[in-house]
Amino acid sequence: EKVVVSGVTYDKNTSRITITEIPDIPGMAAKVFTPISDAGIVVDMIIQGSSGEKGLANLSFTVPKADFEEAMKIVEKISKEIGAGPVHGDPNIAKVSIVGVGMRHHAGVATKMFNSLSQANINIMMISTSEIKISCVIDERCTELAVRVLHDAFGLDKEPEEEG
Amino acid sequence: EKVVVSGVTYDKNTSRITITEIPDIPGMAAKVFTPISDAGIVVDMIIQGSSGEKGLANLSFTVPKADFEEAMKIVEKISKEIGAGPVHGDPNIAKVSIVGVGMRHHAGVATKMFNSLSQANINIMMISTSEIKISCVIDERCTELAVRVLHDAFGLDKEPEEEG
Ligand SMILES: C[C@@H](O)[C@H](N)C(=O)O
Ligand SMILES: C[C@@H](O)[C@H](N)C(=O)O
Repeated sequence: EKVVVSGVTYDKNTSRITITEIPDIPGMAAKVFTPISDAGIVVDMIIQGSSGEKGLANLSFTVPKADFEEAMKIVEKISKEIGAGPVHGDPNIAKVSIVGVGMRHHAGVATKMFNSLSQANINIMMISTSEIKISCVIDERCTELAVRVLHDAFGLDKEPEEEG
Repeated sequence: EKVVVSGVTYDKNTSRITITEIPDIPGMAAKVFTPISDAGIVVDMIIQGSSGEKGLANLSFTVPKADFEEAMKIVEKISKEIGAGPVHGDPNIAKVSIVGVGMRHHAGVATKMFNSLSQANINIMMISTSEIKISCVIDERCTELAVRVLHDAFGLDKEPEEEG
């Protein structure tokens, strides 16, 4: 499978919420997201890496900037109910992604993306991958620079597209 | 956009590695993954949620079971070089995913998946989402049960497919 990174996309209309020190037992993720979906808030990325500390997990997710305050309130209430820890949020983020086919079978594509962001001194706050897309959350002020360096790194000519 | 969850897939040939307490500065993700891709190890999921502690981040990723030992050795060496913390690994995991279109615009799909795993008392160790797929890492012994409850929850008739 030849790797074809066909484009770079970005989304500035996003914000991040992280709920920390969640008891790592069945049912907690459902408890966090049920009130979010009941409120009709559309969630883009949901990320849980396995955490280092025994028995506790962090859950991060992204919502449109307009829903940030409401989602923060919901999650702070839930955190108390389920005995989790502090809730952190950051509305000043953007997501930049490279899209293409066959990326999963090539470990080098993600490394190339991380390398090019690092050379531009852009800090990566969140990472999420799928077969057709690798996304990094960065400081919103770095969006244009990130899109340009990714464009160059992958030799793309076309104008980057903003995600819908 | 109507949500159409069209299938459930699973992958038992996977293992998880987490490197904790990484200095959250530009360049660290590139330092972790360069030797992995140089060794030709194919990485499936890469997950970085934003961590709670100031200035430190955890990075988790999955590799085929056959590459687990080698990847653990590489990452333990890197962790020392970049001043990160302990490395945790778990080769006894599986990934279960629901696939479909239009999922991103419906917050309820992920919640429904988490709810059905929780009712079967299956603990979710990692979560990663994209527009067409929501993946959960679970204990490998729960794979068949997870596939069955997800099948039922989303009213799917077809046999689940194993990921290639
Ligand atoms: C943290 C959360 O994912 C928990 N492990 C659950 O299964 O719901
Ligand atoms: C943790 C790691 O992602 C770091 N923030 C980087 O940009 O490389």
